[in-house]
Amino acid sequence: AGQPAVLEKAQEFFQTCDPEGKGFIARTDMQRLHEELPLSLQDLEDVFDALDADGNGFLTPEEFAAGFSHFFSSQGAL
Amino acid sequence: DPNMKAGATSEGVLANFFNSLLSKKTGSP
Repeated sequence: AGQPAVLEKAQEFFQTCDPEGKGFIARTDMQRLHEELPLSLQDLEDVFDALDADGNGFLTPEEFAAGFSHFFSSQGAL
Repeated sequence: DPNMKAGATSEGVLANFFNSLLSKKTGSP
């Protein structure tokens, strides 16, 4: 975390997953992306579990941003 | 190490997920 552009993107993607602006992403929100993204429901479950660091069943913006930052640093993107 | 394998798998699926989001955003402005 730390790079403003990465955090901005993370926030944008968080809103894609949470269009109602609840402030968190539930497992059902993630499964809804099945219609928009070329990922299977199982893939989306795995994504949710990977991002849900504390395993409470809700993704906070912080957890989402942490996962996204990790992805970016491991990809060497930006 | 099963944990290492699980970590590698989730990295792959996360990469897939975020890449899909990226291409969705850039693909349909």
